[in-house]
Amino acid sequence: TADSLGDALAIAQHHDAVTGTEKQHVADDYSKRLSIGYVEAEKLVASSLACLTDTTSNSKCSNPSTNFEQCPLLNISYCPPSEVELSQGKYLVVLVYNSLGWNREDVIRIPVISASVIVRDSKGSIVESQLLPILNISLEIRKLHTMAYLGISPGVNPKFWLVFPVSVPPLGFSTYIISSAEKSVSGHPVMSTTYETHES
Amino acid sequence: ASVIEVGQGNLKLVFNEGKMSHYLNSRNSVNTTIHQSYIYYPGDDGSGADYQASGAYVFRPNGTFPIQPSGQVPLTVMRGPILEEVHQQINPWIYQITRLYRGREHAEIEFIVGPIPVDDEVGKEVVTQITSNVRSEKTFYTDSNGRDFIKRIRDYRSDWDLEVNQPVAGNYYPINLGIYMTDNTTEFSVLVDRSVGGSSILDGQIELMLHRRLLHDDGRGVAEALNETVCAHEDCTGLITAGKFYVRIDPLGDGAKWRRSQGQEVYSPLLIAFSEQNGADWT
Repeated sequence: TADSLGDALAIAQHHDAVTGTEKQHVADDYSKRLSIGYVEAEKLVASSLACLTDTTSNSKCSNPSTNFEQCPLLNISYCPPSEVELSQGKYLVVLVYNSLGWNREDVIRIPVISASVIVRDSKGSIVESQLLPILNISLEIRKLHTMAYLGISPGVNPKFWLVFPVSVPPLGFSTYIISSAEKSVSGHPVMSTTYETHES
Repeated sequence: ASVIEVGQGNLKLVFNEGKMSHYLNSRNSVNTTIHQSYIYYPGDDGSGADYQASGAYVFRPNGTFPIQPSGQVPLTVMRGPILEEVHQQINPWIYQITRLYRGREHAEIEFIVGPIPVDDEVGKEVVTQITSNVRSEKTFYTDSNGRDFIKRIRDYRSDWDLEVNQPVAGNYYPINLGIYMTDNTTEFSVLVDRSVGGSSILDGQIELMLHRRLLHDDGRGVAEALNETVCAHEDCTGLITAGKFYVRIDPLGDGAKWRRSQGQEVYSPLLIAFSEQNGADWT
């Protein structure tokens, strides 16, 4: 049923939840119900995206085969689907959905463990990309929050943010494919130049 | 060098001795000074004449405390073709990243605030202040639950004679989408990615309250202090909040389009979903 999504939406609009004027045990309850609603919505969206991208099935798309995962903790640089070693022949498909009614040019950032990757669009053209080192403070917050909220160790720390520009049509989606980079291919991500100023 | 310029498109930000100092847009000739700092308001403990403590419902500051880094803040600057970042450790519990994207004409500022220390038994309400040279003459505009921006005049209400007892709290407003101010030539806008409190206590200055940790109940119903902690194993600390706000300065009349379109994009970010594919048929 879709009841828990309705519960979560109601909580997200409740004045105490918005302003933080609820007791702590109520805040904890809200967190749990919001999380349950999010998981339900994620399943629904994954199924919808699979139908949108499935070019083989008929219009009913009753049994989509592709499994899409989201990363609700990207703000603390935690994204297990993108933090994988991409061996030859293995591709990470990144689907970007735009819920607004105009074309959007934006920049995506995802944590990766290897600098040796390459980004392509759905036509196979290489997309310009940039790598930024993930600094210690982000890793400390990632560790604290995954331990506290998920009760898990976050595993191998990602080393870089992989950043690339995307273009997404109105109420539509674009796909990008990340693979391990072959040495012979040009178009590798540009490593950011990093420097520190002096302290006085 | 003590002066650093970031941004590779029309918009450039200058940092002087570790602090943001200038905002330059070569397309529309905006060239203005801008400063950003952090302060906190110590929460009133309710021991004063009116017994009103600062709490979840009531913002009752007991003074102003500047958060000044000792000496110059060393910056970490990352440069690349798509975006440039400036990282600043403001103090042990405030970290900030300023980002300028190629092709964008606003600055994105990500803040990571907390855990707010309360070892000194003082609750704190942490605020960032962004100061421009806009001559706003007590007037600023805040959104109404993401809808129309409503005119606010400091220490004034249009429908009754206001007696100002709380010069800061009495001028605070909820900010769900953004806040802006103008003068004869310029518009200074700040958009937010979450609901915060905000105001303009001085002309040309916009402030946002980013985090609060308080030690007393305000006595208005919630019956506990706003002092949430997070525990990993047996270690409990105050919460860390991480969010973003967006700063832009336009010639007068040019800011509204950005506030609406960027505001929608902040509220409805691109949804990213991942899937693995093996073999050569990834298209």
